[in-house]
Amino acid sequence: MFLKSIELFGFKSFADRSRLEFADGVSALLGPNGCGKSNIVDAIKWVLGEQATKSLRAERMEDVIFNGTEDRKALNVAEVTLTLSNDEGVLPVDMPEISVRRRLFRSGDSEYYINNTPVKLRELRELFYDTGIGKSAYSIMEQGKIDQVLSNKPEERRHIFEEAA
Amino acid sequence: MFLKSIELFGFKSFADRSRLEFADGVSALLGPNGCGKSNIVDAIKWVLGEQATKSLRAERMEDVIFNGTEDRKALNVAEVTLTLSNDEGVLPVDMPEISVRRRLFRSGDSEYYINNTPVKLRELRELFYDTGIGKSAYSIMEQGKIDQVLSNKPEERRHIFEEAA
Amino acid sequence: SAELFMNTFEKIKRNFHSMFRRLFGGGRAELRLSDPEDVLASGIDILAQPPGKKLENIALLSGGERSLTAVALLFATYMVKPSPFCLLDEIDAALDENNVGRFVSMLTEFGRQSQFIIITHNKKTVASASTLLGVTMEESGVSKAVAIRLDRNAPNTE
Amino acid sequence: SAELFMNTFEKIKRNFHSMFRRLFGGGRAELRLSDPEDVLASGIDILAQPPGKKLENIALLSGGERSLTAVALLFATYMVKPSPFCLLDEIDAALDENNVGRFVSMLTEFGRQSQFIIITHNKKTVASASTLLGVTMEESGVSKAVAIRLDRNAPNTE
Ligand SMILES: Nc1ncnc2c1ncn2[C@@H]1O[C@H](COP(=O)(O)OP(=O)(O)OP(=O)(O)O)[C@@H](O)[C@H]1O
Ligand SMILES: Nc1ncnc2c1ncn2[C@@H]1O[C@H](COP(=O)(O)OP(=O)(O)OP(=O)(O)O)[C@@H](O)[C@H]1O
Ligand SMILES: [Mg+2]
Ligand SMILES: [Mg+2]
Repeated sequence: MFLKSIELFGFKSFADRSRLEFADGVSALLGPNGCGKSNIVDAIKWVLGEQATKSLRAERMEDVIFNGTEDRKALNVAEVTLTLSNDEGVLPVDMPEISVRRRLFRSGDSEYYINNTPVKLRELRELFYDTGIGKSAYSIMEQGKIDQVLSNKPEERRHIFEEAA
Repeated sequence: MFLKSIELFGFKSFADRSRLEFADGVSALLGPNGCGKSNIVDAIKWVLGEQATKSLRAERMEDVIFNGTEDRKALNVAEVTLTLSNDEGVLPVDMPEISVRRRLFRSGDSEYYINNTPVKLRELRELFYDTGIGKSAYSIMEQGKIDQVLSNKPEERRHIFEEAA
Repeated sequence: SAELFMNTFEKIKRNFHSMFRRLFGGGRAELRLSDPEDVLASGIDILAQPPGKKLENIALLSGGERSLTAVALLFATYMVKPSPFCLLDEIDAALDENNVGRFVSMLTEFGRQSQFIIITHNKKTVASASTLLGVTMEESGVSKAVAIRLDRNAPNTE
Repeated sequence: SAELFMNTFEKIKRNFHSMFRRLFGGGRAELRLSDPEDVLASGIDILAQPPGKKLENIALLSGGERSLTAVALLFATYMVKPSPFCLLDEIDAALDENNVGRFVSMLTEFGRQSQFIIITHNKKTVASASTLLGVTMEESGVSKAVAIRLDRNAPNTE
């Protein structure tokens, strides 16, 4: 197992601090339309360093901060913490468990942490550089995007193969 | 009811002459993946005069002619006949029932008929000009295209509204 | 003309809001001219707010919410200019069972006045139809239209 | 380097063909370099032939056939370079029940060696998973993670 748990607070529809425990093998994530399942996929991409707002279904990065409901005020910060198991030594860090956290304030400030130590975004992204995680390796298949695997231009498909090489 | 029946022969996967009788109200068309349901949608668009091969999921118009299987040879002509009820006087023809037929030969020749009378493609298309049938009026919603209703550019959406005006 | 367009636009806009509320059980939806100064060329923006949520960019809506919103717009336009028939290919694919039910009750209502042909894999949608049309491929690669015997009590309607 | 790329390409190509045959119960699938003269820059074309049919442009395949073909390529690539986890959001949406079954048996097999998280509305897919994670929105617009009690005999697992 690689993903151990995720904690979301103020990220998109997760206004309250929420935690999901992952398991090995196949986990099915279910719930009604609009309840937040794909938002969890966005949260995982985001905490791993995703900067393309379109890829998070947002126009500006600020859009990922909980923006309120009829009964609740908007929040001022979005935070996602992902805890990863490193038994296989997949990550270039000498520890069996690693947590990565990302915060975005409505002011525009951002914070990034590896094991509670503040780091730069670049360091966070480099942590996963060689692991094969990330959109180009088919490891995250977004909703509605399965057909693009085939409709991709032959040149784009090449990039995915290069990643696998 | 408007569509009374459709007969396909040599159109895409319909190697044998096949006929479907339509009904009023809501009809559900079902069958396993790849059995030919969306091909029927393509056939209806085609016999009404569709010329954009991409809109028929084809590269060249010749692609709509049955191209053979492991056990069957390709055919040399595709033919679709659509029978329409005109009780409401929707069509500018003074008859209660109208049939339109389109044929495409592998040689590239085409034939078009309104009530078994040979016509030009333009006349076939003009028959439906004012009826509101056709992709821009949301009357035919292709597989996988429902999301485009929302992701369309605001200007494209305008065309649909103009059609409805 | 500008007047005819605005007339149609206002009607579709009103319908869109009420269709949306029926499909979502509340909330609101709007159509807005991107450029109100230029009625004859302006694009049309869509805003949607599911019940209890805040009005926002429709890109943030979920897959199922987007499908349902598109369905609301489809029916809204249909009310203003009903086409002689309507062909829908798997538009219920992203809907959960609850929303399929809401979609199906609206489809049934519109089906009383117009001809709808819907391609679907969803059992609820199939069960709501008044006529079933079947296609099979007994011989590989060769389609065949078949009659479907209606055994609505059978566990396998596929 | 050209050699490393071709090595990887050949492996994925072999896997793609065998995954495709497993998911479709036959047929064949190929990957081809658009420009075999230029290994370092060539694009990659996909050809797929469901059992009994003829090899043709993948645009002519049905929605469900395209999904299944994409799944075959996904798993084919995965066999060559397994990522530490795999996140799949509703990739079974276009599949009929029969094909969901084939997809699910392949997913279960891969799940024995890797971590897969699949978002789905399909009951068959849900039933095949070893762990269920739930999300709800009891309060409008506010997501909440919930534990799901596994009552696999209940008619309503939604
Ligand atoms: N910044 C935000 N603040 C509050 N709510 C948000 C924010 N961003 C997105 N949402 C809400 O999240 C919901 C979408 O969630 P998500 O896409 O995860 O749904 P889903 O569970 O995947 O549903 P489906 O099954 O339809 O795909 C939308 O209703 C949207 O309003
Ligand atoms: N010219 C042709 N000759 C023979 N077969 C063809 C031709 N064009 C398309 N086909 C076949 O038609 C099949 C696709 O049919 P169609 O798209 O109607 O499926 P469908 O019933 O809509 O399935 P799904 O439920 O997956 O959407 C493909 O398998 C394709 O090989
Ligand atoms: Mg989703
Ligand atoms: Mg189809």
